[in-house]
Amino acid sequence: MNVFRLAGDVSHLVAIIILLVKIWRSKSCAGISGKSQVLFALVFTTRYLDLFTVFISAYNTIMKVVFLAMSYATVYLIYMRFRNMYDSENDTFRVEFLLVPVIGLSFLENYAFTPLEILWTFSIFLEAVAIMPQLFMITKTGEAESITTHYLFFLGLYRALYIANWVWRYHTEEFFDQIAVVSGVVQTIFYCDFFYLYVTRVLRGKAKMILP
Amino acid sequence: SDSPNGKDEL
Repeated sequence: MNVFRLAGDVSHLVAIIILLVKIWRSKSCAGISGKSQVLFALVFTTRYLDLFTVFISAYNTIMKVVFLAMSYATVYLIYMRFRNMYDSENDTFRVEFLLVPVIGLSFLENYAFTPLEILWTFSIFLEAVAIMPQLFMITKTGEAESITTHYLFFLGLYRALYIANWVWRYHTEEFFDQIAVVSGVVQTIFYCDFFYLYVTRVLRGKAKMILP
Repeated sequence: SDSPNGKDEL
């Protein structure tokens, strides 16, 4: 555990809490892609199956359970509790275009051809692209509420901090996880364009982020 | 200690 990794996990936690609290307090999930949230729930579910097989640390176990619980709570709020506000007409990204290649890749490129390893790899690849329905939705509607952009900012920050964590671990413990690092870098690239808009628009006091 | 392929990470 290093400071980048801890800060990355905290950013991830903050992002998910921002989204949950926003939906809960506004009683609305307008502008939120339910598809991205289902994909994230799938990411956590397939990655954290090792909760049943290995014990790494209390921190690790607690964070995994919290991420799982909060991602399912988010999906529940969007599709059940506040489904009347769900913006399905703009949440039209075809997730099969993500799932099919990601399933194929996880069978081809993994550390061991076992169910748990393939599912872990699937979760890593899927996380890299799971935000695409949300970014697609923002592009389609041409705007995003500032709270939604704060959520995306912390999610992107979490990815960037994980890269710093990997650089640190490479130099201090010669740790290098090729699958996680390559997908992590790809994932972070998706946020770059958004980061630019966030800094130039949202941080200058706009209530909404309107796309150029 | 850490597992070989980063499973200590979240």
